[in-house]
Amino acid sequence: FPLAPETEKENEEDMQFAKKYLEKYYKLKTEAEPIFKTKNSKPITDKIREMQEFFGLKVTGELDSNTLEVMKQPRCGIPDVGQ
Amino acid sequence: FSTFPGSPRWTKTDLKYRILNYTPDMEPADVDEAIEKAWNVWSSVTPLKFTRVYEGDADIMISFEAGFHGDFFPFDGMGNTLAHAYAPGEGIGGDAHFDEDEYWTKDLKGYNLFLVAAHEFGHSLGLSHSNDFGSLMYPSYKPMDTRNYRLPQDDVDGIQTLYGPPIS
Repeated sequence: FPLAPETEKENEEDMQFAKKYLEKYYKLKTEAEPIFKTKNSKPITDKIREMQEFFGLKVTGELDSNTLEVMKQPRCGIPDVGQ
Repeated sequence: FSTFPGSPRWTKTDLKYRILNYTPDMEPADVDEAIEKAWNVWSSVTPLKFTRVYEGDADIMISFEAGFHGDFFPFDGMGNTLAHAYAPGEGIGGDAHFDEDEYWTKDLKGYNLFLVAAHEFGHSLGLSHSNDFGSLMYPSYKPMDTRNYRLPQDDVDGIQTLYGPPIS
């Protein structure tokens, strides 16, 4: 039997893709987490929300198919958020 | 529309640009035409004037680059990131880089160079991304008929907050 069903692998690939996208265009920090992180802080969810809000998508914080579709569109390399 | 943090802008209205190299995807004359047309989009609604230079320094250097190209923001091969440009400033400020791994065209068979250049030059002049879906500064590429192209109002409003309307 395969170690993981194909859909799980696809989901993991999508999540890795989304992480890279959010790191690049929404300054997602996956290393060096802030010391004063709140208990319920979910950086990826927050950044997905930020991205969904910017693109006028339904804001869920979840990596749904519409969000993924927008992430996969060809685009300009400049981040959408101020640095 | 939005501007970059601190709203950097050029303090002069006569800007020089230089095309450092060409993509093999297009005839050089077609690249020249797309670039010139992209500048016209912005000069028609501001007091800005753009003059091409062929050697030496220019305010805005334009080049086609693949992968790592010396600015800590490597391109990623075909698809995804198409190009990037820097906000107004000295040195690399204002410069526009196009991903050579894309297929550039004067029409819509590949990525239309005019559409992407016009967007990037918006960054070169100080505009950041807009979340107005119909605007030129929206971050995703949208193929469209470029004949009689008219700059959307959101972009006109944005650039005129930085430079004002054309001087009649």
